[in-house]
Amino acid sequence: LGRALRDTKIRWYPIPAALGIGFLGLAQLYKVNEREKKARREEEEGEKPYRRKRIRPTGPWQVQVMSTLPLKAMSRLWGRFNELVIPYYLRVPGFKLYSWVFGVNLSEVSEPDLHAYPNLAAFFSRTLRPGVRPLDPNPSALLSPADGRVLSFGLIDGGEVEQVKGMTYSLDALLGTSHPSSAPNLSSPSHLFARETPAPHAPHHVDSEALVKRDEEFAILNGIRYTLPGLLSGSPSAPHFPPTDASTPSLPPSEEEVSDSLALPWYNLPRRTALYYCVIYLAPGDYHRFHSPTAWVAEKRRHFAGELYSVSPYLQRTLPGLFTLNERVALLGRWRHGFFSMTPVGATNVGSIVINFDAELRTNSLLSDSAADKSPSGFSEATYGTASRVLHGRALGRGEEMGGFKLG
Amino acid sequence: STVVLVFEAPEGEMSEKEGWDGEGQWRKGGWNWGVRNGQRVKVGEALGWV
Repeated sequence: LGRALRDTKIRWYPIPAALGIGFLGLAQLYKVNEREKKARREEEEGEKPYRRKRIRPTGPWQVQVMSTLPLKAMSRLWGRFNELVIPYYLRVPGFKLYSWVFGVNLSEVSEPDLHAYPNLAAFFSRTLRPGVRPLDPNPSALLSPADGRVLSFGLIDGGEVEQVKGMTYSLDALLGTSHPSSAPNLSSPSHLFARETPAPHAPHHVDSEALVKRDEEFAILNGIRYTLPGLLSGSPSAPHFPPTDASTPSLPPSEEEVSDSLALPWYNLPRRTALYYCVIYLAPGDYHRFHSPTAWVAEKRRHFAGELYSVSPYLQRTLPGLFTLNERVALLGRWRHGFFSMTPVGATNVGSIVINFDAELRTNSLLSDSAADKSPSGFSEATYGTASRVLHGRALGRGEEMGGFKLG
Repeated sequence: STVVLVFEAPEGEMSEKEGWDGEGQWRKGGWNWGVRNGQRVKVGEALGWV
């Protein structure tokens, strides 16, 4: 053995880089798949009375084939792959090619030197130059939260949201209910939006001191001092609260006084209201951060760890209830006219959803999947009540960046 | 990826004076859509207004 080790000549052979990367990719895919299988097996063996069954979608053969693929594992692998650092001299031609294929407007990008983006993941979640997305001057307008294409919009009738013509899904399935066991009243959003939060099954509660400190001065958003009525109307010029009088010393308002001053409580609107919806699809080349469409207060977040089907217009036509199957983060709250919610929905290539003011949120990960799957309601919930004791939630200004999508 | 907005807004009253916007009748004091299906939008553009 000693002689063999000493005398055997070592010869090195070059292995093509693509072969090596392919092998590593396959090994990683196999490993992740095995891990997920094991987790699923363990879950099935456990005696969980509220265990949720994996939903198998119905549809044409393309959908059936897709439902057998480990989409979440593929999405994570895709994310890892896109975090590989691109060689310096390949970055500019690579990103220019990507921009040409997917229609990225490079003149809007905040960092004009494409060498500064080490990989496709960094380029994908790029920021824009200030001023290239002016906000609509109409203060009563609801703004587009993202760059994209309007796929559908309309009135929610009987709790049903129309995905595409002829295909509908339930609002409860999209956003969840406060009381999973009770029959919801689909004509009203009240069952989605209970003020007595958190729900008893909430696995954790966002209770960050930083959030409290940041919004203790609830009236300051992006350097502008808002008065409370102005905050919900989106205007910084609304009259001060309480009305200041030169003859009497102005005292800071009590919490009760401020709460009472919320001009339009969602549950007691003086006018007849309806529920509306709008679906915006973001193509791969679009700016993938989302902004607050109006001045509103986010009160709770629900994370649904579903699957990660593609959300391309083709699949939206062929797979009913696609948005209720995919992983999504529903942010529920209120605006000046009542209930307000914003739900970023993930896809195979863009599986991770980041909310800037929610450091605890983890999407497209085994841990978060497990937490949500074990919940009887099918989602994990957190409340932002401690972000502001006055507003009972996280105040968001008009056009404020809220978060974004990430590759994988 | 996709963003879905669900919100409550006043219904308003039908206003014949305002005319049609292509999708439905404009509603005085209520919610009005400012987009069409398939339309490309950018951050900050109005989807609709009250």
